[in-house]
Amino acid sequence: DQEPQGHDEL
Amino acid sequence: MNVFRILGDVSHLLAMVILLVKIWRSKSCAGISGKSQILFALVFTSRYLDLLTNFISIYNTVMKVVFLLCAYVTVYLIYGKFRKTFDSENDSFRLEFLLVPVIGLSFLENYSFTPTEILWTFSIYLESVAILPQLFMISKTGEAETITTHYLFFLGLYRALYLANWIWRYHTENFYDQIAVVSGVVQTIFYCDFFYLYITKVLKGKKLSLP
Repeated sequence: DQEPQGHDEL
Repeated sequence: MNVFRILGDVSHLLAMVILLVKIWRSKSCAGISGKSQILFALVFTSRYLDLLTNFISIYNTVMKVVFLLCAYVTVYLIYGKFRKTFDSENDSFRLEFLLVPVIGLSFLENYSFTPTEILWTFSIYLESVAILPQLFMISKTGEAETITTHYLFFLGLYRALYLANWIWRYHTENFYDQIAVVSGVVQTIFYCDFFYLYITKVLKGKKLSLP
């Protein structure tokens, strides 16, 4: 399952 | 960015500051699990590798640096400066029981089989179990200093606030990060019995002591 690359959360 | 996430990050930072203040002022790390702090340092190290490559915002970069510093200073205080006060006998949780399944799962269940993505997944799975050595140590000694319970409260609260943040982001921007959400639920569940003791005992001015 594809998810956002480059996670923006800490 | 939403209020739940900001409150979550502040709660997380507050927890780390409370722990540093406790160790520094009491010049002791009695009752603190050094193993959990090593796991947290590992979580931040494996998660924030993109610190220099993937700029998101000033806030994001500053917080990552602060979190890494807090984690490593805490580990240094426990195993370095105040190692004589470290209760290694009661800090006996076997880390391999956590690391092996977490490493295995991060290779099996991830968003893409790339080094940075697997390390990020590893950090998410590891964070959900990183507090277990600390909770195990408290159950073994049967009690915890009040300031340590405040540390644990804000640490548990941070991920609970992140759950609210994910609900908010799902409804406002259709954002859904399954690995982070499932791990965050598991992580927060581990704190439930502590939350119960914290609210029924510590907030009533009693000392946290397990039956």
